[in-house]
Amino acid sequence: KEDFVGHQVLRISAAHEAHVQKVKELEDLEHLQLDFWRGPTQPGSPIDVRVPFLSLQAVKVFLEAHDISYETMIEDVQLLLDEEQEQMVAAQTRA
Amino acid sequence: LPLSTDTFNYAAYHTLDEIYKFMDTLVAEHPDLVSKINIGKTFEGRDIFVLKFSTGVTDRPAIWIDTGIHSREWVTQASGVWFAKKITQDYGQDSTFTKILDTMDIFLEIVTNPDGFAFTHSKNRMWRKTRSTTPGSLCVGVDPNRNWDAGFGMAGASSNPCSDTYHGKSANSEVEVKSIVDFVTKHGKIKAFISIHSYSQLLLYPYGYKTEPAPDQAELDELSKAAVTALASLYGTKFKYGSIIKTIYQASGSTIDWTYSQGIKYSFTFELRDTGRYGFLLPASQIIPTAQETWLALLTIMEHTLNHPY
Repeated sequence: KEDFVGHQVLRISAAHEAHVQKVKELEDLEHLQLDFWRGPTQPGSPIDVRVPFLSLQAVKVFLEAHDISYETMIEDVQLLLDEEQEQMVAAQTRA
Repeated sequence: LPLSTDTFNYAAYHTLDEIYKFMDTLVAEHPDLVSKINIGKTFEGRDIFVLKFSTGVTDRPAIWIDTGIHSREWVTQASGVWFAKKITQDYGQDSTFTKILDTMDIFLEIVTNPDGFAFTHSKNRMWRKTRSTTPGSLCVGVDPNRNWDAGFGMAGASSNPCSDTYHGKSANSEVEVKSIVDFVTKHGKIKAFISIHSYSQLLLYPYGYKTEPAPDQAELDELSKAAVTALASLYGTKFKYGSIIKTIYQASGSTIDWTYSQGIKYSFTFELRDTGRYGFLLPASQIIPTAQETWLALLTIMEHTLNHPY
């Protein structure tokens, strides 16, 4: 099973077009293995990206260096997946 | 598993097998209203099923609804299950809906990407694409919402097989897409086509691959406004609406651009509820409210389709 321990989902706020373009640059950096849940579109629209643990520092530094604000939408994806799995097992057991 | 759809847990996420068993149970409970159609087999050999809701007369116009073409968007498949039950509950009870189903058939494809959905349960919860292989690449899968024959391969899709928006080697290369294309083409009387995604809270209409307004833009825009107003009336969930390209981004080869090009005027795609926190991992407690509010928007589109024959 794919392991998402330490992966975070960041919600990035692109205030203007230059920010959008910068995030698009991030999208092209394949080695970061970013998974855009909601891609960069236009200023004001939230951008959601799942960031593997090993890329977190690079991505956050990049965003902060370009004064692009973000918040952590999901602190640890695996924790949520484990919760989801537990809920499914519990529902099946009840059934 | 419950032996009845009355005791099925709609507030939980379910596996492919459980959903397929639910479908069988629903058909068994309502043999005069619901039937199950096999429209093809996936790349990995799984059956692709569509539920047909019909009150009996053949050769009727129809409404198509699909959920789960992007496999990780679990709230959509779960909503599809809820819609299926809702249809059987409301027929004969809700006068507006009864009129719709007395005049038109409804086709509901609950798991539009079965291979991807099974993969999200077994190996990678974040999987979005199909599971087809690409010769010469180690990367697997095609984005089935970039594989349709409408602006195929243009800007707004990736030619890189490793990308989540890989368009595939040719239009309809994915059997999951081709099966729908063949079904819709053969049917010939589908009047509304609604493809359901999550999340972002959007209701979108063509086009996605070009900025030119659709010929029916004014009507689609008015109808979208009515649909999102109905949706918001239940829990206050606000949806934006508009053409794909103007509301989110350029996307080529998308589902509803193809259906619109086939003359299906009422072609829409939804992006369901976004709580601002969970994305594709929307807690199961959100399933029923999401489905309930979406149903109101669907009803608005279905009723408009009924009242504006073409």
